[in-house]
Amino acid sequence: MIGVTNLSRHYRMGPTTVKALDSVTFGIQSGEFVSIVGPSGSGKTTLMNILGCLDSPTGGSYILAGEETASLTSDKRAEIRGRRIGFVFQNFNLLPRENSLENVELPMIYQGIPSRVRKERARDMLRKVGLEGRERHVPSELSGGQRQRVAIARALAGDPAIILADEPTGALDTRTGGEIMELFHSLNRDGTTLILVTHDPLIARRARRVIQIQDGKILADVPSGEW
Amino acid sequence: MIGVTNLSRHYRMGPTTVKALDSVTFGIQSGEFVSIVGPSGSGKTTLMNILGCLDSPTGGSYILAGEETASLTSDKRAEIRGRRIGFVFQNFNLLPRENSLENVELPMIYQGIPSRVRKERARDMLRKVGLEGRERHVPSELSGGQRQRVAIARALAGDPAIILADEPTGALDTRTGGEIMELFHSLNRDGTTLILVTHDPLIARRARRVIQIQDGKILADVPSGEW
Ligand SMILES: Nc1ncnc2c1ncn2[C@@H]1O[C@H](COP(=O)(O)OP(=O)(O)OP(=O)(O)O)[C@@H](O)[C@H]1O
Ligand SMILES: Nc1ncnc2c1ncn2[C@@H]1O[C@H](COP(=O)(O)OP(=O)(O)OP(=O)(O)O)[C@@H](O)[C@H]1O
Ligand SMILES: [Mg+2]
Ligand SMILES: [Mg+2]
Repeated sequence: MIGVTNLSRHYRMGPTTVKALDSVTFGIQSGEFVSIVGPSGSGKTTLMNILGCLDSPTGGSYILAGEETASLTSDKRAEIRGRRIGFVFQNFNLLPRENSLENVELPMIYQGIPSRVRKERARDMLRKVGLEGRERHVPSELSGGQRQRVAIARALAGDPAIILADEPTGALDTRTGGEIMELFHSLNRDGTTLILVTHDPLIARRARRVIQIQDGKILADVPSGEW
Repeated sequence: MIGVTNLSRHYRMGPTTVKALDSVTFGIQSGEFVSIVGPSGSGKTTLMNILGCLDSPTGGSYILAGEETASLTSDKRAEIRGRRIGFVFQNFNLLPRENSLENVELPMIYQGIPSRVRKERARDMLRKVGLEGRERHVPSELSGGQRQRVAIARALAGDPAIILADEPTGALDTRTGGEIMELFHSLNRDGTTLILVTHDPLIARRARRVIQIQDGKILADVPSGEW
């Protein structure tokens, strides 16, 4: 389903080049649950942005469901992002003037889902992440962990084939984080591919496989029991 | 140094009132190291914003260094924020068009510190949080954990009497988070008052005292060994 070969992402800053990703290679099958771990600044978000078709590599190849993403039109990439992938961003990226319900509905609007069904699914997903009673709050009227949970609900409400979650429990207490992980696990049991960046070793170990990143390179790619 | 009595913060939303803080009472002495813990949405950031003179309570009193903050002019509150308090925000609040060095210098500009000294201190603090080589990056060119560390460096560079840190290791891997905690600990040993919101029980326990918050109320206020 996902095939990454010699993938690189470089940033030129004057005379220096920052190698955020430096020739990484791996594959992920449909339905897998993979954790991506590594120190701050090691390249995890850079990798997630390329996997989510939000950014293009400067070198190498990314094949998604049989298609080389480099050759896709920007419309086609937008469609993949809208329909196949649910993305939980590290900094949430909520629309500041829309309330929780409207933020969660957004991907489903792009999928052409009718309004009544969208609102019902959005309400349901907000309830599942513990945000009943916060539907009408805009992001500035929510706590940090509540904003994170709106971002999670938004990624899940459209029932995507692949979930890319960039530190989805970073702003949550242990108990709320555990409830979110249960939600992710049940979706994965139903066949959703789950790729999760985390700093929390306890969360990383609950995946079946761990990819360890450092300085833009893959340090290890092992079953979670061996990590 | 800090005396909070029946402190409340309510938000009216149409017919409902959200009691983000509901009559909390406690004192913190100069030089203490206190952790504030509690579930997502329990009122921690709301409390920190009042302690940092960024927000006013709707009820009760907050006495800081002998002065009732409610009676301070807004100039006086700005001066306290600029000179006495170093605040690490949960969502960082960096200036998007300024690079790391400029962001860290900002509080020292308000303190009237000359440019050469500011730059030297800013560079030194960025090095202490592991961001050497990232001085010229603006926030969009930094990872999540790097932005968090710029926010930390900014709070510390002005050598404040009180550090208010709202989940300062939330975006950091265990090792980098540990280095940041060492930095906080050494400042506390030198006499800086440290009030730290955290979701991480391991970090909470390293404080001498833990205040546990739930639904805007204090559930417990105990030595960390008993928590
Ligand atoms: N636009 C950019 N220009 C220059 N350097 C960049 C840019 N974006 C990211 N970087 C650098 O690339 C490296 C990898 O960044 P990335 O955001 O992928 O790290 P990360 O592993 O997600 O870190 P964290 O755990 O802190 O979120 C970092 O060192 C960062 O400074
Ligand atoms: N402007 C506002 N209007 C209405 N409700 C608000 C507003 N700001 C915060 N709240 C509510 O007040 C409660 C406390 O928020 P606060 O940000 O203090 O929580 P927190 O303990 O910091 O949570 P987290 O751990 O998720 O960061 C939350 O339930 C939130 O929805
Ligand atoms: Mg990141
Ligand atoms: Mg908070």
